[in-house]
Amino acid sequence: KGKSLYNIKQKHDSGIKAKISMK
Amino acid sequence: RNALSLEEILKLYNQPINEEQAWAVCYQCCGSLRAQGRRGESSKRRVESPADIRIWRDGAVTLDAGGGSSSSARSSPRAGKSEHSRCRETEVIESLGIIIYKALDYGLKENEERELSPPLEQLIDHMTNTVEADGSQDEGYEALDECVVDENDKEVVEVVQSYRDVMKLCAAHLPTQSDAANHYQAVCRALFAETMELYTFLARIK
Repeated sequence: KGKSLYNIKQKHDSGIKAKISMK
Repeated sequence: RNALSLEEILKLYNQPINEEQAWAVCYQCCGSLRAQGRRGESSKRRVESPADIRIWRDGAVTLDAGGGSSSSARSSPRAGKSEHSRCRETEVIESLGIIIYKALDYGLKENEERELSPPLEQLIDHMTNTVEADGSQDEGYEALDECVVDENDKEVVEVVQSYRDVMKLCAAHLPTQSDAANHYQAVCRALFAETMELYTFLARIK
């Protein structure tokens, strides 16, 4: 897979991804 | 073809949209929803999936009332106020914010999270944590709400209550706010054109 154009980090409980997945 | 859904775009590229495209789709979608509101055609419905968001050849972005959602949820814009699928502007904004985030997160694993720039993360956070207006708010209402300005006189939206607030936040992201409409339309136009190019190329190869 080519180098992505954005940084990926470990999903964090208080991060926006966690907040949105609870919606 | 004159339009593509956001879902088709994601599937074709098999990668998430970039940040500028996210800003542009938010701005353009809220712009068309606001215009619909002014024409009294707003059939406010939550965005259920990327299939509901349509990017047009000219750079416009609209919500497809019937896109993918079951026919029972679909009803003509003329339907009365009591019909169950109508919802408040803030609910449409929240659902749009969620779908845009998912488009930014497309293809990432459950435990992976994309690092968004703080302004974009704040936009999505605002959109998904809207605040109910005090009743005086209806779409297209051009109230001169008291607004907060920062040190260089830039209007700061602190809570999102309307499509207009989302558009203001998107405009504030640009060096020249007055250029927002042209800029974001151009970004969406390019998104459509590049995707159609890829679509045609792949079809030819097939």
